[in-house]
Amino acid sequence: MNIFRLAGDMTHLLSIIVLLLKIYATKSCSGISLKTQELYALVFLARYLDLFTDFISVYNTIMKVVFIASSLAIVWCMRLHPLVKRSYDKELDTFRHYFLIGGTFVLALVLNEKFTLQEILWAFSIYLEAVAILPQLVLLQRSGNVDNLTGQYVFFLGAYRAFYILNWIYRYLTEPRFTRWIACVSGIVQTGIYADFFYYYFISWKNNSKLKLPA
Amino acid sequence: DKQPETHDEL
Repeated sequence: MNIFRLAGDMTHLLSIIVLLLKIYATKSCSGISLKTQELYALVFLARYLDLFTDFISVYNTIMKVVFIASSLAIVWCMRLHPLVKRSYDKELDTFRHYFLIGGTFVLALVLNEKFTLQEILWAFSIYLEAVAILPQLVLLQRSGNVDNLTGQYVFFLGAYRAFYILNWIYRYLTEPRFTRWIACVSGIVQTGIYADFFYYYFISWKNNSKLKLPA
Repeated sequence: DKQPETHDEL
């Protein structure tokens, strides 16, 4: 464990907690893509199957449970909470995310570290996480609504990406056999798509703040 | 055969 990875895990967790608190506090999820949140929950469920079989550390186990619980809590809020679900932009959140699930699963069948169920699902979760933000990006392009996409959420999501890339550079430099090509290449693609999301977020945020200026 | 690395990253 290095400081970059710890910071990356903390900012990743904070981004999920900040979003959950925002949705729960305002009882609104307008502007949030349920599909992206479902894909994130699927990423954690597919990746943390080894929760009960391989014990790596207390930290690792606790964080896996917290990631699964918090991402499912967001999906539960948006799907079932009587007040929140009314504010879901169902007609705008139309990205066909099943193609993302199918495509990344096929890729995981081809590109994996070992052709075992656990490794295929792990690679699937890595590829899926890279593209999971796409429904949110499309929804943001369509709605321009950043009410619930707080600046903190976007900041922590970006910090998570930055710290993980620093973590891989650090591990590559300090560990003789650090070769995690699947995680590194997919993580770089994920960071690129995040940068695109950040660009649309910044544009929308600027337009909204212009709109809100006193006439 | 090469055992895949245990995935210690979250």
